Amino acid sequence: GLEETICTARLRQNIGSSSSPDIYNPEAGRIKTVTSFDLPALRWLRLSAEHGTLHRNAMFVPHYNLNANSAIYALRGRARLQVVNCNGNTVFDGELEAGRVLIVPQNFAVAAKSMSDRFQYVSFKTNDNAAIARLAGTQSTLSGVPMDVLAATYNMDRNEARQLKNNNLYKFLVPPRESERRAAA
Amino acid sequence: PHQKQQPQQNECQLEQLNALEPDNRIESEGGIIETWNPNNRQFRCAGVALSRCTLQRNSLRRPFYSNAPQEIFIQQGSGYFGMVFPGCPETFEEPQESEQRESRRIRESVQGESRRIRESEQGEGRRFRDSHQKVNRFREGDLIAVPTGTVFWMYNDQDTPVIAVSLIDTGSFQNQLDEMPRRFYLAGNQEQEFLQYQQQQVRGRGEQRRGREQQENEGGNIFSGFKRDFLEDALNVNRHIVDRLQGRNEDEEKGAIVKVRGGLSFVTPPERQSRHQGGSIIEEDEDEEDEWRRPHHQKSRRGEEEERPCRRGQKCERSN
Repeated sequence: GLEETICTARLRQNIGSSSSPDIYNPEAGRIKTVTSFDLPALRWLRLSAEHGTLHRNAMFVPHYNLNANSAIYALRGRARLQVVNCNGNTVFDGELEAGRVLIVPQNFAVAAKSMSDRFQYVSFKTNDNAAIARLAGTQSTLSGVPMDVLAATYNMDRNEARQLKNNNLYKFLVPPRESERRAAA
Repeated sequence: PHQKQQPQQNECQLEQLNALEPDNRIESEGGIIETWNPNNRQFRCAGVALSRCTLQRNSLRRPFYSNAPQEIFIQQGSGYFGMVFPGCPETFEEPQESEQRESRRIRESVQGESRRIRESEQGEGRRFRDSHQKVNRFREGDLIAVPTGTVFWMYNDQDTPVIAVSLIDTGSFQNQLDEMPRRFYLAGNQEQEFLQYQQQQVRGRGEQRRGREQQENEGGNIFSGFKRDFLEDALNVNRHIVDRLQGRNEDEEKGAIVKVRGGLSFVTPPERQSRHQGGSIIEEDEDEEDEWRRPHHQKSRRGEEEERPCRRGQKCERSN
């Protein structure tokens, strides 16, 4: 029965020009992921991928890969990326421009801000169901912690902890600030 | 399909085993963390790392996540813990003040602190209704399962110090880094407990210069490596809050476990009482699922009392 399973398996899925991104904000950009749910063949390979486009000065919030290493390859434009290790050290703070790749190990925190009108990347991930945890924005790790626990953790008052939990209304992609948008225009 | 990482060749060629004590101790304001050297061959063979955390009364272990799954056993004491699962909603919501009869808010009453909190709340006009992910109670004998990369915190609200022994399964397929256990703290600027072993390993490889550099930079949290402007943009908060987040404030020498003045306040269901039955204690706060699975004593045809599991769909004599 091999010919009914492996030989005819679907091995292709377009993510580069998808009209149905998984994450979309018209002011910030879009992200499309392909996992073994979308393309079952990836289960054998235990790999997945993500394609993203960020508008100028838009930001992908600080996050980490829970269960995968990733290789971010820049396709177009350039962006400023920062990566932090478990000791809180900056292990990368620089530009990633088209044609270059950056390896981000599992659990290292990473954030990106586009410096071009359109920064495009593809990120290869070493798990067929790679998942990320966000460190900022709604439903992030910070907003899942009780306010008092945050206040005690960071030695701040409740009002500051409330701001920390709620000020950013975006989940993944943060559009540029009004001042940055005006300057770009 | 997911296989455990195999130990390196000859790692398990052990001629003698030893009972090991922790060989490193890091003191914090609210407790201590002791670790066993994960570079020891016995640990390397098993692909695990071990640590023991002692939390004093009113102390909080600041949130962190690890590069491998963990099991935490509560050797002593009781308290609260929380885990933040990425993408999951905040299902514990504070009610309006008038609706608070059903929920329980824990707060140790220290007058000065309570007054300060009330004042700041009045300043906001009305109290902000917090919501967060599930908070759980733990007690002596509990085993807590912490998935890879999941943020975990714990708090001791009782007089007895909490002692928690935790095993990190660095050999798990979920760990895609090397076999070294790593804690990623979300707060503070303390040394993470397994850092010195990483440095030992680096030095062992003759990479002394890199090891020295690493030592100079040690002691930050996952936010402290980002530039301030990045975090200001990402969180939409001012520089002062970002400084707190990065552990830049002057009094930030408290370590991974901090004392909480005035206690913590968050929503959690009221605790149910344990009841005694036939000399044994039955906890009433077990899951409904467990209640279904608990064997019920029934009389057999021969008149003997038999222990039979009560399954879903079956008619069993049981409480509602």
